[in-house]
Amino acid sequence: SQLLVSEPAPLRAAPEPATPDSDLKTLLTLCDLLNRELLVMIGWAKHIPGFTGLSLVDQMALLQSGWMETLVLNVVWRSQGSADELQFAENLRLSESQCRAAGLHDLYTALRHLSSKYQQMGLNQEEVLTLKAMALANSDAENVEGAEAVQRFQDGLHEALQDYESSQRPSEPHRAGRLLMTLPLLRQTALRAVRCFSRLHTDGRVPMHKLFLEMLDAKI
Amino acid sequence: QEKHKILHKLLQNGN
Repeated sequence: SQLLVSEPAPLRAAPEPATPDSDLKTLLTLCDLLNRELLVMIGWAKHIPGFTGLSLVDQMALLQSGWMETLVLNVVWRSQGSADELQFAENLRLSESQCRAAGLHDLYTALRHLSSKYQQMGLNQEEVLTLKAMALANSDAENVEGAEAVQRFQDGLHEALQDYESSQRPSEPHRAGRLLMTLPLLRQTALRAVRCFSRLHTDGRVPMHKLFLEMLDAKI
Repeated sequence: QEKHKILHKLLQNGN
């Protein structure tokens, strides 16, 4: 319930009106959107029950290792209503050919694979919000200072998921486990997303915001 | 080194 309350309103893409449509414009618009989502995510993280109880260093460690998984869940959740597009925002939907043209084809296949998996499962909002928080709590960050505090943070979210599933879906006793069993694919998808944007950056194809680059840097 | 990061500032002064 706390995650439902603290869920930020979805952001809209902000394409430059004066710039003619092009693959570069798609990338610029996408990178700007993702950077703003990242900013919002950092504020959102503080509302996850238990997060601010962690040390500042551990808060950074979890965000540095889990941020792309949380961004991926945002996109995948928004894309649930579509069979073949990626909906990064209400006003930014990309088809496979648009992704390919922008150098995002690998990202497209990875995100669509995860999106269709959650579509088959009938993922709902409560579940995706809990998974987003878990992506941070379970991000296997290195050099954690307060391992016990992080473990309690994880256990709290795991308990919330189990309580939710047992009360809302009593006829599906394996549901919570099945959701947890999607986390490895989420991790793999996020790593492919990191590689894709890192490649775009090293190729100099699109300027990226400092925060986005700092967080990309933390993942490599 | 971590202290100079944007993330550190954002977490510290609460957006």
